Amino acid sequence: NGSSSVNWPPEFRPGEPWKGYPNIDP
Amino acid sequence: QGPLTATMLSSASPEEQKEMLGERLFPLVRSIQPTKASKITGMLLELDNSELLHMLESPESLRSMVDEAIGVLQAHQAEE
Repeated sequence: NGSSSVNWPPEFRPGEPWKGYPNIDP
Repeated sequence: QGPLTATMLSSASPEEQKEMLGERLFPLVRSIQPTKASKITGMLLELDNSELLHMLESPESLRSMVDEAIGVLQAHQAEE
């Protein structure tokens, strides 16, 4: 639906800080 | 490196808790689904921590959740 869905799901990369699910709201 | 416990998680911030769970989940997910492990792990981290802890101890639960996540991911990608 919204363009924000393109960024879903966020990727987990081992060794990097997990940014989680920020409210995507440009 | 012993098993991750709820007690260990409780001493960390919410972001750190997900990170700790992700570090444990990722290699297991990768062994099931090597190509999409990053995205699938990211999806699984949306679940409750208690559920994630259970999955770490139960390979059958993990596998069924990974299968489900792959289906959701494919449906999502098909929409785009």
